[in-house]
Amino acid sequence: MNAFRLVGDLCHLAAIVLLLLKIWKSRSVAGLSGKSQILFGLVFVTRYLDLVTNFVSPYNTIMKVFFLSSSIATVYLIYTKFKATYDGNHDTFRMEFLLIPCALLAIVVNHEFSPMEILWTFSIYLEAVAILPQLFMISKTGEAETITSHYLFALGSYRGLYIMNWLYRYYYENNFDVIAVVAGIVQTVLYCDFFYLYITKVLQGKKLQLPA
Amino acid sequence: HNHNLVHDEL
Repeated sequence: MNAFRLVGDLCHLAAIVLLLLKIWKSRSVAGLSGKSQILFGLVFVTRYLDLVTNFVSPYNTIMKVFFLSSSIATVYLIYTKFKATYDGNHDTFRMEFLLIPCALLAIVVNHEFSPMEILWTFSIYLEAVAILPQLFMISKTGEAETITSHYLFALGSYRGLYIMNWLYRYYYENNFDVIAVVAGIVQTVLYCDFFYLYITKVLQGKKLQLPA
Repeated sequence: HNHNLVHDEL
């Protein structure tokens, strides 16, 4: 474990907690893409199948349990409890356009052709693009609530910090996973446009508004 | 099964 990865995991944790706080306090899922949350749930389910078979550390297990349960809870809140506030008309990104290419790529490009490893690879590829429905929805509505933009900033930062973690592990632990690194770079690049808007607008106290 | 495939990251 290194500081980059620890801070990255804490950013990820903060993002998920921020999202749950937003939903619970505002009693609304307005502006949230249920599709992205479904994809994130799928990412955790397919990645953490080794939760019981492969013990890494208490920290690893606790975080996996929290990520799994919180992502499933978020999907539940969006599609059942606060369904009345879910803005389905703007959450129209076709998930199959992400699921099918990620599945095919995971079958073709992986470290080992075994079910667990292909599912892990699928989860890595899917995580890289899972935020697209949310970013697409913001581009359609033209704006995002401030707390939603904090959520996105924390979520985008987590994988950016992981890139530094991979650099660190490459130089000091001689550990390198090209699949995770390439997907992680793609994932972080997808947030760049949002990062620019967040830093130039939200941090200036303005609402996140996309140029019409 | 090449055992360096233990994924120790979240």
